[in-house]
Amino acid sequence: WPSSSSKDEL
Amino acid sequence: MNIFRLAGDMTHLASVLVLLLKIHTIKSCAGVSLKTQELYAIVFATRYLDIFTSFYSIYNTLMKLIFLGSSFSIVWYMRYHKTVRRTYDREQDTFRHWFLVLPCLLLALLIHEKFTFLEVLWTFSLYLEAVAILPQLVLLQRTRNIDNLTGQYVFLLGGYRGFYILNWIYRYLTEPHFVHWITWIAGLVQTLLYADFFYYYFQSWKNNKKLQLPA
Repeated sequence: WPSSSSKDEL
Repeated sequence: MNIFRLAGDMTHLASVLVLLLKIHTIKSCAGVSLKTQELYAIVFATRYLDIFTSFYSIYNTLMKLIFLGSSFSIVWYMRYHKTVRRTYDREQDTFRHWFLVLPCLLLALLIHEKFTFLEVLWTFSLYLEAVAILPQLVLLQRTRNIDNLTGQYVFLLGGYRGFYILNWIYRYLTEPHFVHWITWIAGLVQTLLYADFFYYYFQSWKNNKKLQLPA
């Protein structure tokens, strides 16, 4: 499933 | 963005500003581990590689630039600034931090979400950040007198990841499919490493005594 990314975190 | 993540970012920013304030105003880095600062510079350099390729928000990019700029300038101050470098206790700060880098890199090559260059380096930065504080904690146990600013720096640095754990719980509960075991476990290990520091920090704060870690 499309896992909502945590790349928007610092 | 949620209040926990904002609190975490602000706490993290405060920790960096406290350290820069200490080094820039009293021109001293006594009690500060250069090894930890170098590890953090590597953490940010490998974590924020996507700063040029993906844009989330002005806030996100601005904070990345602040963390990159501050961590590298702290390393520069401690290595090359003529006055500050003299206050660095080289003999006490002897943690072999390169022994932390390699296992984190190997682990990132083994356990990651996607096997791409950026993703492996990003995962490496998560693992490295979890252990980056170790040289600093070892140094604090060796140098008996921990000055307030250094104690506050470590306290804020440990607190920010604790707020991030609340942020991950919040996002897990509110966003479908927000599951990131690697980030969660690394963040938990990171926060647990501060557990005994937090205990002694609160003890010293409660009894209004100087912060002293047991040798």
